[in-house]
Amino acid sequence: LPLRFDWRDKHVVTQVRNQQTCGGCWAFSVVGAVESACAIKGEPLEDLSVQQVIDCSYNNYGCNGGSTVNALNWLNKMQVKLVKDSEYPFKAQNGLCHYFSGSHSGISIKDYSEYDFNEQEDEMAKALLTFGPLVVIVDAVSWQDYLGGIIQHHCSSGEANHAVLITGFDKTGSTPYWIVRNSWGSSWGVDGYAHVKMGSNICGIADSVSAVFV
Amino acid sequence: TWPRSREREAAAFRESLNRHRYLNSLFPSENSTAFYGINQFSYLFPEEFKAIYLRSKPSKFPRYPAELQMPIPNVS
Repeated sequence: LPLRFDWRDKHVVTQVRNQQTCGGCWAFSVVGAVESACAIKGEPLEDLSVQQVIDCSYNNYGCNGGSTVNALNWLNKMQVKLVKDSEYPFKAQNGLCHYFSGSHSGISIKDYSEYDFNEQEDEMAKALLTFGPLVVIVDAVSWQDYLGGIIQHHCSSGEANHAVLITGFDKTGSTPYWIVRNSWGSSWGVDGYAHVKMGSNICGIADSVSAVFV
Repeated sequence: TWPRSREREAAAFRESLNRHRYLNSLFPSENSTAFYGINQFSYLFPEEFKAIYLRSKPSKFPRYPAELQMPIPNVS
């Protein structure tokens, strides 16, 4: 494994977004993974519509909450074509699903995987290198007050409650950490990112890991 | 679902300040460890913060099969 790796360095990660007071983190993390998976395959890097996932994935609850598993299952089973964010912009509240004609361009996924990598975070790092940014669900209660540094205490692997996207890792220092993109705007944390210690399942980061294939 | 009043926000902010002091006091010698402080969420009580921002449902995933040792790709 390289000591440090970040998909942002390959210019395949979109900018940090802000879910505002919409409980749609599950949609932001899944759409972020699809955006990066496409760019890794050589497609242009562009924001895809989170609002489309919020409004249309019927097996979730929009801004009232949802699950990455249900969102990925819906995208895969329905072969949904994710349109550009500019065509179906985010409005931080639930709305009626907009339907597009079959000929309308969009991105659909081929498949996805989901594993528990607890106690196997090196394998998880290999998955990150192999498949691209990973969708994870963490216990983010203590992230309310986070300003920076490496999260390694006060973050149980209790009940997972927040979906985010791992874009890289850094093992060059005394404490190795995951580089985690959040959806609370770029003024939160480290330019919108959190650093979470690798190797101890901090915040439950390794328990629920998904990768997307396009 | 909470009435947003100035008193309530002030009480939440005070509670946040106390929480920051506590969280920052525990591992002062660890230079790279996380640090906590005032941000856009400091006017919310933890239960309000959780109710608005932590809405992802947990899921139980199959354990990654250790024998499936993944080769390290050349990502250059």
